[in-house]
Parts: sequence; C-alpha cells; structure tokens
Amino acid sequence: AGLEPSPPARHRSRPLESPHPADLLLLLSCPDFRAHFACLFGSGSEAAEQWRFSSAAREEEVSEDEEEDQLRALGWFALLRVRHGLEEEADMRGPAVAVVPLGALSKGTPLLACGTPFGSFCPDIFLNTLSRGVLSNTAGPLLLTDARCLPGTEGGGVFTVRPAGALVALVAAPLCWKAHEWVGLTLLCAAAPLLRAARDALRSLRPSTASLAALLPPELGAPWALPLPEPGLPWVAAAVLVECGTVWGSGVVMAPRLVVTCRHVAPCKMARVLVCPTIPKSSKIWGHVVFATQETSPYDIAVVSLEKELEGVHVPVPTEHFHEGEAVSVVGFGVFGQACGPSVTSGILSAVVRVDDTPVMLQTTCAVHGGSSGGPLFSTSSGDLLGIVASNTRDNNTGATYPHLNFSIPITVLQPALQRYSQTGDLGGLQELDHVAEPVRVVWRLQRPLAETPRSKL
Amino acid sequence: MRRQWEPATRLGEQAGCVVSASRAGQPEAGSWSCSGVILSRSLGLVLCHGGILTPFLRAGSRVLTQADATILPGDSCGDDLCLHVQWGPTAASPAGRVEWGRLGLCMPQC
Repeated sequence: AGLEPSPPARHRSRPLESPHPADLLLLLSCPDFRAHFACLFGSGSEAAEQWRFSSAAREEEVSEDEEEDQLRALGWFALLRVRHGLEEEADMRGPAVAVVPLGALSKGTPLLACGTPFGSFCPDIFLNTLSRGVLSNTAGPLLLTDARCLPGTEGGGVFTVRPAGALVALVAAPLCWKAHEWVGLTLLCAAAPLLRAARDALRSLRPSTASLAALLPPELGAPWALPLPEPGLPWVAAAVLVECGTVWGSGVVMAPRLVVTCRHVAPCKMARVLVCPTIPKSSKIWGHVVFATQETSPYDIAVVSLEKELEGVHVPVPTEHFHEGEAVSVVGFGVFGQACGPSVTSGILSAVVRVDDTPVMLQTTCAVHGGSSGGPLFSTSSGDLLGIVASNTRDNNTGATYPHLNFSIPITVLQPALQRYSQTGDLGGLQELDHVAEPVRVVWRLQRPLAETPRSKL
Repeated sequence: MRRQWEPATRLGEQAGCVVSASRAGQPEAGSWSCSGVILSRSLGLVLCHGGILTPFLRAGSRVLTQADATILPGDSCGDDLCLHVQWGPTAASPAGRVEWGRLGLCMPQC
C-alpha cells in the first residue's frame, strides 16, 4: 500500500448557505420508543433517578423544570417543510434518504452519526460533524450507539456504512449519565417507525399534506430501494448473562458446557450459577463454579460448568496473537443487565502489557460499564476471542469512572488451562493462575515494576 | 478502510442540517436549535428533534407526556414560532470563529 492521493477539496471552502425559513408540519413521537424508554430507564422508579439525559454538565445549573421539559421531549421529533422559491430549486436537488427498516440491523453494525454540536451556535465550524461507532444495543425502536455525540446533535441522523448512507435513526439524547457517571452511549430513536407515524399523520391531518405522505423516503428492502444490510456478527451470541445469587455479570461460552466469567461475579467454588444465553428461544441453564482464582491472584477468573449443553451458540476461536491498534469489540451486559440483551461497544486494542514477552493485560478504548465484567473482547475483523473483560478504571481521588479505559485478561493466559480442563477435567492448569509471578501482580495492581535491588558493595 | 466510510460520509453530510427556532420579532427572547435530517431536498422535508419546540407549545410541555399524544399538528405551536433550516456547504469563516465566546466555549490549552 502506498500513500493515497489527496482527496478533492471539500465543500467547506465555500460559504455556508443562509438559513431558510421553514414551517412546522407536525410533531410526532413513537409510542413504542416511549414504552421501551420507560421500561429500560425505569421512569418513575428509583432507577429513573439514577439516569439523566441532560446536555448540561453535572456542575451546570439546570432548573428542575428545564430538565423535566427535556425528558418530556426526549422521544419527540418535528417534521418541517422548508419554504423555497423556484430560484432555489437547483440547490434543493439531491437524493432522497433511504430508511433502514426496524430490526434490520444487528448489534455491532458500524454506524455513522452526523450532527451539529451546539446547534446553530457556530455552524460554520460545527455543521455536520461526523462520529463513528456501532449499534450497541436495541430495545424495539430505542437504539443505542457508542458513536460519541455532543449537545446540539439531538435530531441528527445516524446512517449505515453499507449500504452507504441509509438512515437508521435520529439522535434522541446524545449524552446519558447514570449515577453521575457518563455512560458513553448515545440514545437513538429508529427512523422507520417515526416515518410511518408521519405518513399516517400527514394522510389524516389535512388534505393539503396528504400528498406528501407518499413522498416520504422509502424503507430499504422495498422493491424500488436498496438491498438490506448484511446479517449480524455470530460472535455476539457467545456472550451470556451470569447470575450468582444477587450478583450478576457477563460471561463467555468457551465450549457447549463451559462458561468463563470473573471471580467477582461468581466467587465461590461450587456455587450455583444461572447462565442466560442471548440467542432467541434458548432457555436459561444452571451450572456451578468449578474453579475461581483466589483473591490474591491478579487474574479475576471463574469457570462455570453447565448442567446442559448450550445449543446453537457460536463458540469463539481464541486468538494466538495480539495486534495493538486493531479494531476490537466488547460484548457485555453492562448498564442494562437483564433488562435487554448484551451491548456491543467498539474501539481499538490500545495496549498489550507484557511480562517477559508474554501478554498479561489488554487495554481497549471500548466503553465498558459495570456488569460487563466477564464478557468477551473480540477482534472485530476476525471475530477471534482476545480476552475476558475484568474492569474499567476509577480514579479513587476524584471518584470518576473512565469507561473507555478498561482491562482484560488475555485469552492466551487462560486457553491452555481451559483446554486441559475441557479435555481431561484436570483443574491443575487453572490452579496455576493462583501462583503467577510477582511482576504480573505488579501490573494488575497498576504499580510500577520494582527497580532492581541495588547490590551491596560491601 | 477510509474508502469504506466515504460514501456514507458524503450522503450523511448531504442529509445533515441545523434547525433553529425563535420567536418572530423577539430575537432577545432567545433561540433554540438542534440538528436535523433532510429527508427530501426536492420537497424540502426535514426531520429534527422536537425538544426545541417545547417552549412554543400552546398547551405547555405537559401535552407531550399525555398517554394518547403521539402526533401534534403544526398549529400546536404558537403563531410567533419562527423556524429556520441551514445546511452545507460551510466555510470556516473568521466571522464564525469570533462568535465562540457567545456560548461560553473556548479552546483551553491542553
């Protein structure tokens, strides 16, 4: 590969269009979005008090009325019609947007968000700022993406990469805060049900707007439109929800009857564990912890043997090599837990920490939240399993949590022992995880390596 | 990898716009703005967030949480509602840059 030629100059070298006057045709909301929002974010309950969707920082003064108004309007969108004369017609030419049908995209699908941070504050600089991410989670028409969006991008479009530029959703809330922590996910409302509601309303409200209903953008898959996007990533289904008493977390299926999770999710040997697969129509399966590392071990790992085989689950292929900078995905039940399926967040493998040339810790830029522990870290391109998520980062001085700096146990540390246990039932390999060398413990305590002890000159 | 995103980027930028709402003849009353999507350029149809219209609702914001409210007609907002839509191309004009202070934004040295 060589250097690519410079791209042609972008249109930002030309002056910005003047604002065009427009009329409000209607305000619309999606009832399903509101229902799922109430269910996921628990409106009216204690859970709701933990969630905030304000665009203002937590230190900023926002009146309760303002915040309540923001919450009321969260799932509402406005259909406008720009007034333009014949002289502007040439400028108004261009392709109509195609719309992705609800449910057509799977988690992990790459998305492109296009919005204008701070709205009309300074469009010369901020108009149509782009942000990349993936479809992280879905609950009916309520979608979540890890594409980072800013205040003012409410209403901005979120598009597919393949087929290019099909409209998936509109930004409903760019920022989510849970218990004062920035979650790093953007809340979206699927476009398809919104446009269906708009079509119905335009037909019924006024005869003058009825003709517009037929001219709203078509959904993909319709005979005249673009083909549907490709099917989803099979490795997402390897993540399972693990419940052990009152504690829950994530896990990854390593064999049809073997699940790996974190010790802090399933800490006690022989403890009963309920494993909930994510594939449709599959039932929960009981299992028990056959091995959990000791508290003193830096590797926070537990192994669960299931009473029955998990059927139809794609067992991931463990990697043998790590490539810093490669695109990776974390799958886990963070943030929402049992309320909906696992979330997929994307990023890169930001660091591979080695001791004596052996990888002992992985770091990623994916957003990782409480409840993701034990979940898998995958290579996005190959789907190979890279590691098991162990934690994100908290600054004990400020109390701030950093979801985009997180730590995983390399699968190369676990794979030989897991294979040995799978084939022979011998726990010897796993027990070695309790006796790792001090330099590895130092890494996981986030300490500097100890300097070599100076030799006495006596 | 970059080429994979280019067509979507181009189409996304073509569809993107910014919408502002203010009271006719009362610029001092402030304005509200958000992003939007141009659904059809030829028809001038734009979809944007409804939050910027909350201050203009004749019946107040509570109408948005009424159980049966899923659609509100255009005349739900007061007659003084003044809407504007702006789209690309853009220019990083010096005039734009000097306005940063209005929102309290600045560029702290990192």
